[in-house]
Amino acid sequence: PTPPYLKWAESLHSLLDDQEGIQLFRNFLCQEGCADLLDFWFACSGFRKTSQDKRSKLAKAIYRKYIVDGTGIVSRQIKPATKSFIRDCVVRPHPDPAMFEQAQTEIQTTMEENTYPLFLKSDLYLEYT
Amino acid sequence: IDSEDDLLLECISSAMPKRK
Repeated sequence: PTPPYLKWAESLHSLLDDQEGIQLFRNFLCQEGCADLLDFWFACSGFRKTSQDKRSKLAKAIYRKYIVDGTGIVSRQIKPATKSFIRDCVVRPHPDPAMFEQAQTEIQTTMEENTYPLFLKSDLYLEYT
Repeated sequence: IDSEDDLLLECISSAMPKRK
């Protein structure tokens, strides 16, 4: 069978499907000062599955932590139109479970184009393999 | 704010794959 670390190089999705892969990728992102990208990506996935009674509070928590401060790594990678869409959704009593989907896609693209290829070339990954 | 952080952590870990 293919060892997990070779699967991680197939796609970002394969990497994020493996607990050890996530951990190593997160260590790499911490070194680069951008672990929030990964945390936000998982927060968006978790948000979709969150029960309705917690969704409104959680939407505000995600918004405050990653989006409202425009200097953060996540906020800087999300398009202004997407941010204003989220801002409108957050104030609703029953936020849409898909309200962070566009932002998640934008952050995923950032990781696929930048941090993921860098990770595969990093000493951290090479030493692991 | 603490409980907001807890909620966020719970949300993030709920989205992660479980150990195989």
